[in-house]
Amino acid sequence: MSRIVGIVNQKGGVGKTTTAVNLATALAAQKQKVLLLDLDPQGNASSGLGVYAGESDKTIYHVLSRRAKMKDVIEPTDIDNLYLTPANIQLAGAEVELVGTMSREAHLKRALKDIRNDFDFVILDCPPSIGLLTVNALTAADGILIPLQCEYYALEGLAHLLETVDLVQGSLNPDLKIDGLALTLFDSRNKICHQVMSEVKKHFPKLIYKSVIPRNVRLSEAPSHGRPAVIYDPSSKGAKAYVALAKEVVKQHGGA
Amino acid sequence: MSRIVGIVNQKGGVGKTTTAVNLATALAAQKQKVLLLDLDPQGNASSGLGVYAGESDKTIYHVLSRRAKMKDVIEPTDIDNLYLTPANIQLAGAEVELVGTMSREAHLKRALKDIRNDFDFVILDCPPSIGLLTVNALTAADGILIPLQCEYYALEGLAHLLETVDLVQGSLNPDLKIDGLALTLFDSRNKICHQVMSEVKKHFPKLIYKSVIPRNVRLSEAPSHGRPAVIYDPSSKGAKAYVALAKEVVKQHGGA
Ligand SMILES: Nc1ncnc2c1ncn2[C@@H]1O[C@H](COP(=O)(O)OP(=O)(O)OP(=O)(O)O)[C@@H](O)[C@H]1O
Ligand SMILES: Nc1ncnc2c1ncn2[C@@H]1O[C@H](COP(=O)(O)OP(=O)(O)OP(=O)(O)O)[C@@H](O)[C@H]1O
Ligand SMILES: [Mg+2]
Ligand SMILES: [Mg+2]
Repeated sequence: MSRIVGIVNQKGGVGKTTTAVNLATALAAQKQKVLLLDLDPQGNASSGLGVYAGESDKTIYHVLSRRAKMKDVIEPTDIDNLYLTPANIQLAGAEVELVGTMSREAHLKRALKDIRNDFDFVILDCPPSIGLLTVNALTAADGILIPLQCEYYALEGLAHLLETVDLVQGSLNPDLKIDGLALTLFDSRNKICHQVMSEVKKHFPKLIYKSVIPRNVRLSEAPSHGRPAVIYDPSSKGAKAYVALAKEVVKQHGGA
Repeated sequence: MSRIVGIVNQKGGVGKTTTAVNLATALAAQKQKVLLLDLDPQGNASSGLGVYAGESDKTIYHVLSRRAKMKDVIEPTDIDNLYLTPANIQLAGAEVELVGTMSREAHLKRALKDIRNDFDFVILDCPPSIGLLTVNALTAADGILIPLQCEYYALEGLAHLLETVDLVQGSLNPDLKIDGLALTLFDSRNKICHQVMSEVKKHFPKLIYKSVIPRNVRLSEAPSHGRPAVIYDPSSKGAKAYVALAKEVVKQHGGA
């Protein structure tokens, strides 16, 4: 039961990295062997685990530009069952460098083929755009989990994201599924949040995960300590919501 | 006193669009003639003013791909002194299409040459990445205003943004200035906000605008009504902060 899940949304700041880091960690705590793969040149998923890949370190950039194999860039973390493939700013070069290559959308898919069965889950943290890095993720993934901030601009972007998924399903990756939508940064005092939630429930009733991630300050504090919130403060509302989401994800894919 | 100001930060969701839309509107209210130019394929600055450019409408995409002139895509809005150049998802194609063209970073600079003196300010809303669209903005701009969310990941990205600005100043646009940093989404109850604010004050004391933009729900409600918050709810804390920021910006550039 190896599943590659892309955490995708081209809208910025909706909780993609926070979801990728905390979901991956919570899945690892449920005895799933997990690889968190940072596909964003910002390298936030890496620093969210306290890892800063230097200029001379091998990262996913080297794999995409065929200068390294996937097994060279998979590192264990100090968290049981959780492994990381880091990224740093060098990855920003890949968008331009890959444009002219053959089958430029499938570099990641090919790279993951050899190692995917070593893990129960491979979680891909994507950048806030639908450029070549995100398209590589959509081509390599079995499913995508869409973090959706309960705000107007974020809702606006959803329709466009779903069109892109459609295009990818029609050509690059016919088996790509939408695993679900996770409502993030939910502030129950803000009426926009309730409006967005009811809109999404109306249009995509079967796609929404039950676990709603609340706006919770411990989630934004954790990265400055290089720890996922589910470890930094497991009793916080944010951490508990990600643990619950991980349980839903495991159940959804036939796990224990 | 025509000034082209890029609203730039590759970190997602830090308030670029909210700053571009409300600053542009507040400048227009202070008798400045302003063009708000949407350079993000998400088209949020356009929809923030209630404008939805359709497939058949001319947008900044057509100007960058040399199928239209700048004067064809400048529309008046129902707000005095405020004009808009809209964007829509077609603009996403420009990143790939421009890569192989001559002097690909300077398309926007060339396009703005003819019209820049018709305005006191041209405000560029940029996407959350440092791809070709943002590099075009950095090449065309006289100055950049960096919205900085008071969060850890956003602070991490600042160093990389400043390196990019350095590179652009060294080659594509030697006259590019950093007009300032505007602290956004500031929540005085959140200790991270205070930590980030003191970090930034320590490292960039001369660059920070005095007006700090608070987290204010009216700012996130306004886009769903297609109005800038400074018009939707001028008495709100968020709107007042943008009016104060606009006063600082006018003063900074020798205006009344
Ligand atoms: N539920 C939450 N409660 C409080 N803060 C949160 C929550 N989720 C994310 N954050 C904070 O909000 C900011 C944006 O989240 P994050 O960086 O995970 O989003 P992103 O979609 O990965 O952004 P980007 O588009 O730049 O990749 C971060 O500073 C993060 O710490
Ligand atoms: N000061 C504020 N108070 C409350 N909400 C805000 C504030 N500034 C922005 N927002 C909301 O936060 C979200 C992110 O802001 P915005 O879209 O302006 O950021 P951005 O940097 O333009 O994002 P992107 O990186 O996707 O372009 C939006 O939903 C917006 O309505
Ligand atoms: Mg991220
Ligand atoms: Mg924006």
